[in-house]
Amino acid sequence: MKIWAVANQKGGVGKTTTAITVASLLAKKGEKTLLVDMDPHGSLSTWLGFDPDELTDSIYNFFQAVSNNTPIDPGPVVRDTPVANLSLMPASTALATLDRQLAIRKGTGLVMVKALREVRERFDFVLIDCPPVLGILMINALAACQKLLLPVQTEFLAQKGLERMVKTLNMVQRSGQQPLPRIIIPTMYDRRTRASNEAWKALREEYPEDVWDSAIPVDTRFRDASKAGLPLSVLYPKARGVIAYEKLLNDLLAQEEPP
Amino acid sequence: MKIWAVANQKGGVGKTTTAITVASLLAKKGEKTLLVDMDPHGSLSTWLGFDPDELTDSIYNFFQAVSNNTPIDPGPVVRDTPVANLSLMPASTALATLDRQLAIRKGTGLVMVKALREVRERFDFVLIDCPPVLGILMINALAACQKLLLPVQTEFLAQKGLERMVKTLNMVQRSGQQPLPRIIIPTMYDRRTRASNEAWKALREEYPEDVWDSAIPVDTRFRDASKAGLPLSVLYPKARGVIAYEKLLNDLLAQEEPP
Ligand SMILES: Nc1ncnc2c1ncn2[C@@H]1O[C@H](COP(=O)(O)OP(=O)(O)OP(=O)(O)O)[C@@H](O)[C@H]1O
Ligand SMILES: Nc1ncnc2c1ncn2[C@@H]1O[C@H](COP(=O)(O)OP(=O)(O)OP(=O)(O)O)[C@@H](O)[C@H]1O
Ligand SMILES: [Mg+2]
Ligand SMILES: [Mg+2]
Repeated sequence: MKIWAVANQKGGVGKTTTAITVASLLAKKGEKTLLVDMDPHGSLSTWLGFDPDELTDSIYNFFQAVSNNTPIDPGPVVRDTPVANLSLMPASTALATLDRQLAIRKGTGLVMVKALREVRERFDFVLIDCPPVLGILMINALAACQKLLLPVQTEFLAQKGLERMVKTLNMVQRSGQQPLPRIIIPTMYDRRTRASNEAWKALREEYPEDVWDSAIPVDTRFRDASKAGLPLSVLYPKARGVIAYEKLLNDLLAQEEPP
Repeated sequence: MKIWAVANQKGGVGKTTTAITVASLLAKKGEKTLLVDMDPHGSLSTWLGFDPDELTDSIYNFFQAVSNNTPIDPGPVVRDTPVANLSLMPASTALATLDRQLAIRKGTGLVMVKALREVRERFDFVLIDCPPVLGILMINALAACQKLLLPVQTEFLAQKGLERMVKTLNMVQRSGQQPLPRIIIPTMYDRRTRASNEAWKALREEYPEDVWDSAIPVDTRFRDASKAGLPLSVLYPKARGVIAYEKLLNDLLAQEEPP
């Protein structure tokens, strides 16, 4: 089972869009795929028709189990979605309280490692959607994943945000271990805007090892998709945003060694 | 002196863009205008050419003064910008540590009220750019302002974020006082996308009292502006994004009672 996390401390850069689109394309290839929503705002869960304010079972269950010393049971948390081969562990707004409650207990950084171990026979791929802040939830996602996808808007202000994210990663990096493989994904690229071209060029110059060699273009149909409660790859399979994510996924799969 | 804060817990919705554009249009009308960057990520400061990682004087000075019980001195913090009549109190990344340090001391919610009182003879308008999380900095901004500008992207997922923001405001609302006047500003409106139209309609239906009767259209030239280190109103005064913000400002000024 491959576990990829999608993260960036800057808000609104396309994390949720990247997670749902890549996961839906894996599901379309016949891979059993699990999406995990670790953002208390629950955009991913909302996109797929779940209400983070109302849910009784969510990934919050796992954190409660660890602090109550009871077994982790993914059963009631894993939900079907409208897409074949695609399941979801939704978020609930209760997750927002975690940073205040659990910070001091041992082992709270490994809750998701344990929860995902329970489902490793059922899924081929896991995509984790992260919140835009560094806290218990992001730490759990970084600990559980084997690869990190970093969407970055192709604009000047977002570059500063990426610098800070990379510094954070180096800080959180488990000392002594291999650095987490990561790929920087330029998003919302608009070839008509000079600033977008310059930002993409600057990313390639500053992070030559980590930046993907293409970019996800601006495609306002992503908004239609979240309104319709479906991934864009299902709503408009030939949309230019989907074609770009297909190329990204093919490049990501080519990077993976054979399982 | 009028103090307006621009806030929304959802990231990437146009808070910084709204703050800098409205402020620059006020400056253009000849009003002495102060921008305050209360986001530890410092997008506003970066946009105007300052580096939040390097600055020695920032609004962080005020929080230090309050915890050390020394007088608040705005002198070294207020900086000139490339725009006439427009000054800035920049952010520094040190602000990110405030929530962990100060939460328990009395009076930390009123630091900005005190700091802005010191400059009330020098400025006609103050625009505060807020971070995308609820914490000490947002609490300070809400305590200091007389009106709240809430940018919301015209898309389905952002509406859920607004619901939560409004709930938070009602929670933080100082009990017994008049509710803080607020205006919801639909941003990044794209009339070609059905989802954008439906989202705008839904905002008008759900918040008939608070929603502005127009919207800020998508205008990718905002990216050129942040790259150039200037407000868009200075770089392309006739850009459609600027025209829309001019209408917003006229409507906001019409709402203000005579000072
Ligand atoms: N390639 C794209 N072209 C146009 N719009 C896009 C694109 N990718 C994402 N969007 C839109 O941008 C907005 C933000 O995207 P998304 O919610 O995926 O970002 P995020 O990083 O997950 O945000 P948050 O930090 O709030 O979790 C959404 O309205 C989405 O529809
Ligand atoms: N009307 C608009 N049309 C097109 N792009 C816009 C518009 N307003 C803002 N943007 C772009 O959207 C991105 C996010 O805007 P901005 O930084 O103002 O949002 P924010 O809410 O302040 O984000 P954060 O939560 O990170 O502080 C920027 O790239 C900006 O240039
Ligand atoms: Mg998201
Ligand atoms: Mg901002």
